[in-house]
Amino acid sequence: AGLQGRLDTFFKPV
Amino acid sequence: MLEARLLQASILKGIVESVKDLVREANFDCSDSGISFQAMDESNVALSSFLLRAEGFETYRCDRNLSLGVRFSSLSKILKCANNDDIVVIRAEDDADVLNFVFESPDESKISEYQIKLLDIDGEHLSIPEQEFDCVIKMSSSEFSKLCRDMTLLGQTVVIDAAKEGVKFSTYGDIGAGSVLYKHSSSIDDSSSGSGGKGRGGSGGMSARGCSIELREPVSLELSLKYLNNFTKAAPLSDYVVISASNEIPVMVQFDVGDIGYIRYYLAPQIKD
Repeated sequence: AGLQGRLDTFFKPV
Repeated sequence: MLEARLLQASILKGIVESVKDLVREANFDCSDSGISFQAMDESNVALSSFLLRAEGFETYRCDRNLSLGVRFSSLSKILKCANNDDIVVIRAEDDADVLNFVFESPDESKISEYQIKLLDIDGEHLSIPEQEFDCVIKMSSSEFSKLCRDMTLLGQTVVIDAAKEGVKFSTYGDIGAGSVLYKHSSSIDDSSSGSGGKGRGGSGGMSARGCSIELREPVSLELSLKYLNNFTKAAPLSDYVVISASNEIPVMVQFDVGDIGYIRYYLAPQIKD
């Protein structure tokens, strides 16, 4: 299994 | 002020139950178009969101935009006091520090009133880009729940491989490996009765094991089963689930909630070493 990705690398705060 | 009257408490109970293990507290954003919410889990891996449209309520009034900070464990406790078929009225005054709930039995013989204290939450709002996904999978929500449960018996992650032949979910772990292949089935929207069994009533006459697959590009994505299992807590709200995926970006898992709205989760994929 790979490493768990994080959402904040895809979605940025408004 | 906000005043929203919902005919079925079960909808609100179901939504809170499907989010409370992922998010501790968050703002409910209320506007004249409805009530929405968006929050990430503490490890920034999964985002939960929902929308309840104003038109989906029996009556709905929101004079100005309100951000109501709620703790899900408190909300869950209060909503346990409502019966599934109770009518719920949600009410908040402008600048109030409490959220009021009235539960009315369908025959109007019992009226309960509860309130929870609101929190001041400085939650950040994330911008989620509108995107077309390369693969959109639609299947019955109970089948998706079983699939995630079954995969969890073997492994901690599942690989979704979507190709022309169908979509394959596979996992492996200490005791061995397993995979389930779904071929594209048009019967998913077929309301006629067939040998494949039916969904749990409701609209659409969902085939129990049918799976509709729209594919633009082959997709291969590895996802955490712990989070997917959490998402399946929304399965009682909807006959079917829609999984939208592209390579190397978060997957979107959506459960439509009747005509009133939806609950939507995003999950960051595993990164290949």
